[in-house]
Amino acid sequence: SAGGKQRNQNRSKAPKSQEALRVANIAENSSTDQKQACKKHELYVSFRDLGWQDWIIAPEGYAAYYCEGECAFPLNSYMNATNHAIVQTLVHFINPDTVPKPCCAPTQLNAISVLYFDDSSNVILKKYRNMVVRTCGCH
Amino acid sequence: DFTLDNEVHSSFIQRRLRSQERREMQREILSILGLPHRPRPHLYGKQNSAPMFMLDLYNAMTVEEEEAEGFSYPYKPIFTTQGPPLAFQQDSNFLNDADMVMSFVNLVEHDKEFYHQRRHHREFRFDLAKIPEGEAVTAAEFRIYKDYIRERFDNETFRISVYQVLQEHPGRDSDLFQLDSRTIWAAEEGWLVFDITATSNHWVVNPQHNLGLQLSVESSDGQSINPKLAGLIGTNGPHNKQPFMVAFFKATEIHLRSIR
Repeated sequence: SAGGKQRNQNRSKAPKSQEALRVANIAENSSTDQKQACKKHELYVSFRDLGWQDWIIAPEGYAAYYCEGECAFPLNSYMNATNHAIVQTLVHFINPDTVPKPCCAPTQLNAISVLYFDDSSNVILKKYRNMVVRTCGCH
Repeated sequence: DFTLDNEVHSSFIQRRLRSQERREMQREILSILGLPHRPRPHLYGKQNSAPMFMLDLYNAMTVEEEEAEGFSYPYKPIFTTQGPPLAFQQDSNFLNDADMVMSFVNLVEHDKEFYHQRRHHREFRFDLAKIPEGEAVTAAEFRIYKDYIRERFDNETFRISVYQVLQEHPGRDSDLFQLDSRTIWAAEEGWLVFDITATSNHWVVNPQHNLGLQLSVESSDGQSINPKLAGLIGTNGPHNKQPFMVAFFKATEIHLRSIR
């Protein structure tokens, strides 16, 4: 803590303008981060486009959700995050060079059912668990 | 905003996949589906009895999944398959618990009707050898459609029995084990459902014992009746009323994708 106090004293000696720049930078970052917050995005995968409509009966395609966005300080209230991610965000804020930001990843996954013919014209209805992103969050 | 939505959906289409990308994506999805290559079904279309029945199950399963996730549907879809609801749907646990449901095509190309010692039998065969390892049958049924018949047999009943073929003997009756039977009015029409769970499980574990099923029809005074005269649809009937079997499976182990 002595070091910290020392550093704080140094900081307090930093010119005002530098301090102002740093705070402005954070504010700007957070607003950008707001735009790029961690959330679910959609990309539609069409089986028809893959030329598979002769053997896949249903669905015609599926929404391949994916998670993308920043988990940067401050984590806004609407962004869900694990407690650990919140702590890591603070530690990253203090030591950006040594501790990475939390990552944006699925927090809940859904099953998807696919109905298709096999080579012998039998029909298979299979449920694939944990396949489709339902919600995203910071981990 | 409809246009926005449209945009999202067509984002995939806007950029035509290069053939290399398409192949990569196909390979990835086949790997997730656990398939070595894309199947090439050789006969029948999606308007046949089994695919239509399975599509009903698919819709029911999808609605169940989405209701479980809090999506609410203003109405329940009406099943398109005619006739009585699937016996197991009344206990939809089979559907919820199932990791996989499979319908099997009857491999007997032309109705084989046996007439030994004044008894009519019709034969059915299904190939359950290609079930992925680790899947166990939790329920299975044999479905055959009975048409309305106009002439004689009014006010009569039929007793329809389904047997597992245990042993075949050239020139004489096979050894049969009765699985299920049903007594119906001769004038009834619709899908008849027979429980063949135990036999299906046996065939999955011992494919060499799979010698198929046989079906017989008797009048109320014990006379053997030709299934065709009783209105039971055979291989020469309409595609959407062809007989088939369906089995519900539960995976006994977690399926891991091969590591590349």
